[in-house]
Amino acid sequence: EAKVDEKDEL
Amino acid sequence: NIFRVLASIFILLHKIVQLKSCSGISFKSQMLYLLVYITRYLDLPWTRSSYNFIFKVLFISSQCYIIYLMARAYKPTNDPNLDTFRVEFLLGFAFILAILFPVQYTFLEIAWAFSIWLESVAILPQLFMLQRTGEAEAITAHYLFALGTYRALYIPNWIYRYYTEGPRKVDTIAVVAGVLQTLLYSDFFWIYYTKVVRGEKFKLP
Repeated sequence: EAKVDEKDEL
Repeated sequence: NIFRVLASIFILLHKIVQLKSCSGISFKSQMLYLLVYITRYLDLPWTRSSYNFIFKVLFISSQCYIIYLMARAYKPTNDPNLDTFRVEFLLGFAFILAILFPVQYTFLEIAWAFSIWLESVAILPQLFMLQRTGEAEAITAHYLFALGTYRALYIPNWIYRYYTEGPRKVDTIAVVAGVLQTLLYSDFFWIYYTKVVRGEKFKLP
């Protein structure tokens, strides 16, 4: 799972 | 998806400014959304994509403007007596889940999980208010529809990404919370579909 600063969802 | 939430924000701003009134809109829900955006976008200064950066700024600033309109400019049209949902429960729910199952035990990840869980239930004060009055102006119904479909449309997006990019790209917390949020909206969606789409007034049976 992506970390916060790697997420592309808003 | 992005355009849905922007649509919802513009519909709400249009409603408040045009009608010079924020009646029918739950101040508590709006405050919860502000808290959602703030706790989710703590990484704002380090956001890598300029696209995401712009939307994060847009969401936070437009939400602050909505709060300003409701708390200051059009305060007399805001009836706190109808807005009586106990938000402590929602904050507690989001906080407990965020503490129990974060992706990692860092402040940023816990705040992010908190914001996701809080968003999934932030509409409840608004739906509760709607239930007390039993009806809504068409524009309020459109606003709620746009807000609700924003997260609901993520569901087909996640399914698509699961097959194209693989299971590692899927955030369990976001998916569970997104499904929960859509379920909470489902009643509203149904009435919206059977009444408002056919040109009738939004009225609870």
